Amino acid sequence: EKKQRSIASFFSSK
Amino acid sequence: MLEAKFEEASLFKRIIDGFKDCVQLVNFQCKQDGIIAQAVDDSRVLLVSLEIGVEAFQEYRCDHPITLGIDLASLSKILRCGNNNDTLTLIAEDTPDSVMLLFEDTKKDRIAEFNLKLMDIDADFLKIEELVYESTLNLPATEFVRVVRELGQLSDSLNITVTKETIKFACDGDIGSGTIILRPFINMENPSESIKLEMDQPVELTFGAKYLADIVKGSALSDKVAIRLSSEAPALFQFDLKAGFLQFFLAPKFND
Repeated sequence: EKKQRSIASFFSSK
Repeated sequence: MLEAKFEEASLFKRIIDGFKDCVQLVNFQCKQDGIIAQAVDDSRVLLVSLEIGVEAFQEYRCDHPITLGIDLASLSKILRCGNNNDTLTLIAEDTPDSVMLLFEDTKKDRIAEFNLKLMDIDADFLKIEELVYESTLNLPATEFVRVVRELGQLSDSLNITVTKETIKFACDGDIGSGTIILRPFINMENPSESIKLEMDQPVELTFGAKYLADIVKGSALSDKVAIRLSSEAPALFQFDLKAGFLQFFLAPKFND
């Protein structure tokens, strides 16, 4: 079963 | 002072319809060169990024940067009050607590004025680095909507594999599996039906079908969608406006 990643793990907050 | 006039209210309606189902509280940042907005869905998997350029408006004036914190569900109620071919003007003071939506039906000389209370939305603004994507495909939005609808019935995950000459959408769920293969082709008579593929590297990614079901609502804005993919990176689904775009960045699933 594949796990869903979060978008925040790719884009840093400004 | 912000005064942003759409020639047709339907454009702003379609823009909001494109993403109101996956995010609700959105800060619209109005600047001199247009309006931008960014929001992340509750599951923090999908990032929506909107840009509306000055050229998308019949008239546009924004003396100072203004942030409009808006509940899209409330905005939609007011947008239903205008006719598609009314003009729609957004009007706000410099530090507003509400935004006015002014609908004008020039033929019947009918004017409707609504004020939407603004909200103080504390949302961090994510920096979206310009990624170099390994594969880019351009296809008719209707084809993308159909693939997502048909395969989304069979599984909650949808796999996209791009190789030299083929784009494969596949799913494998409890009730069964499905595979749809598209190939690049140029339709001379009807170019918007063409499918274009630029593949620098083969890519295979898996996404949550429920997020794709939200993303396809962007097809209200454009008859084409650009899908940009890179391994281990969020996919970009972009619907272009005459001046601007609606972008969805979707984080992939990965093997544990």
